Amino acid sequence: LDPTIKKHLTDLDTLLGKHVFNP
Amino acid sequence: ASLNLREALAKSIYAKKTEIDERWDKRGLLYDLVHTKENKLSNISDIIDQNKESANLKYEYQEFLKENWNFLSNNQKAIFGFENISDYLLAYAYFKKGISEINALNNFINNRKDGLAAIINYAVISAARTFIQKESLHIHSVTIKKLPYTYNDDEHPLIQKIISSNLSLNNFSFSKELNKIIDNYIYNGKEAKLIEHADIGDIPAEYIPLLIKYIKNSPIPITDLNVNYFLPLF
Repeated sequence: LDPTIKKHLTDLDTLLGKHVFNP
Repeated sequence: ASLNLREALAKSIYAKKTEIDERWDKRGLLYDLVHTKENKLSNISDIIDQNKESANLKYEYQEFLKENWNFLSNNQKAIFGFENISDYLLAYAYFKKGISEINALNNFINNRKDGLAAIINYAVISAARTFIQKESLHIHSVTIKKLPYTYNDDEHPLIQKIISSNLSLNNFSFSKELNKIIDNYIYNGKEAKLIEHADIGDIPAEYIPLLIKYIKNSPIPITDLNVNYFLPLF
């Protein structure tokens, strides 16, 4: 993976995994 | 289900019983507190796992991806390597689009604009903007229907061009391909502006690509100062 692409995907992955919802 | 505080407070507190299988009075608050799952907020993966059908679908899809891994494109492999992004795609397909069957799911994720493509666009556009900023490239804003759009707007023609170019996320090709697109945009943009600003009357649109080529190939650099002289010769 291109390093900048990887950074943005990692950020997105973290954000999506961290956020909590009331199911 | 999570508890609603007002409804919960409306119930009384009953004393604890001694029977092992019936310690709490069913009419009371404490019964609810003990028997209702604690209202912990859950992340997307938890919510998928809490629902039997979506949990099964996720498991099936993971198996499916494992079996077909060698047939996936590099972009697919890259995205599916991120667990939370994969869960998001599954949750989106299942909870938002009502997809509960494995082939429909696979088709949705891989072929729809709001599936994998949305994630790839997110990554490509974000990376392109980072690149433009880091290299201090000057990308002119454009006016569409009297509103200004910069490269931070998805509507900007350069961003649209990048989206439609289906770039590979690969380490070796991405920056090279991106560079070419941006270069081409800036470069052609420069020639188009020279022609546009030249003071030689109306030029039929079909001549413009050819004129751009002549300007690019001209042994004498064409500038604002000499464009009025050279364009009629071209």
